[in-house]
Amino acid sequence: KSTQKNITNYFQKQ
Amino acid sequence: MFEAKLQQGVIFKKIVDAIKDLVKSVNIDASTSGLSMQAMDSAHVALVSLKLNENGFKDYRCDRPITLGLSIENLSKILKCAGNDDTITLQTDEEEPSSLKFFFENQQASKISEFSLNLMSLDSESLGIPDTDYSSVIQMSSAEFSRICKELSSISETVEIETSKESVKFSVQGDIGAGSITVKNNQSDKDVDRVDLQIDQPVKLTFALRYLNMFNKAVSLSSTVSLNMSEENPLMVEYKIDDLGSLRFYLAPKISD
Repeated sequence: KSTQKNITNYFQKQ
Repeated sequence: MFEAKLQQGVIFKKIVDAIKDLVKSVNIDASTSGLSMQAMDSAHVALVSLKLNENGFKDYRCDRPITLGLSIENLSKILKCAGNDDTITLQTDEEEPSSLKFFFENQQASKISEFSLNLMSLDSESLGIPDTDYSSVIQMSSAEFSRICKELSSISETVEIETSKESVKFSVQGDIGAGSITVKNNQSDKDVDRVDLQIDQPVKLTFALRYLNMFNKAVSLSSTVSLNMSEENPLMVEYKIDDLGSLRFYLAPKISD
C-alpha cells in the first residue's frame, strides 16, 4: 500500500 | 490598462482545455513581463504553473500588475466562441477590473467577436516552487508518454517510474497482474521515437496515473514533454509552448507505507 502525499508537503505557501 | 493579443489564439484554447479538468478557478497575474498562473487541484496533490512571456504576444501592454480571477468553466465557454485560426485579445482598462474583455478576430478581420467575462476575487494561494536541479530528466514524445500512461492505467492506478543511465522503466502492479514498459535512450531523428535521458542520479518514484492522464491533455501544446524527477520531490511534467512560454504540472509522489 502507498500513501499519496500532498504538493503542500513539498512547496511552502508564500 | 492591460492588453494582450495572441496571434495564434488556438494556443490559449489548448491551454484552457489542458487544465480545465484539473483546476476550477485560477488567478492569472499580468505584469510587464507577461502572464503567469499557478493553481492546485482540489485535493492539493497536483499543481499547475503557466508562464507566458510578453514577447510571445503580437501586442502586449500592462501598465501595472493586475490579478484576473477566472472560472475555468466560464472561460472555456467563452473560448468555445473563438475559431482555431482567430487571434485572441484580452483587455481591461480598469485597475481593479470586475470583468475581462475578449476579442476574437478571424484572419480576414471580417468577423470580430467581443465577450466580457465577469471576474472572481480568489484568495491567492501561491506556493513557492524552489528551482530544482533535477537528478533525472527524460525528454520524449508527448504522444508516446500519453500512450504509456493510458495503457498502464488499465492495469493499475499507480505507476512506478525508475530511471537508470540508459533507460526509464514504467511499472504497474494490479489485481489482474503486472506489467512494465522500458524505454531506452534513442537519438532517432523521428520525433515520436526520440528519447533523451539525462540521468545524474537514478530515481525510483511512484505516482497516481489519474493525474498523469490529466496532465497529458496538454499533448496538443507540444510534441515533446519532459519528465523531471529527484528523490523526495514532486515530479515536474513540462510542456514548452513555442516562442511563448511553458505549462508545467507538479505531482506529489505516493510513498509506500
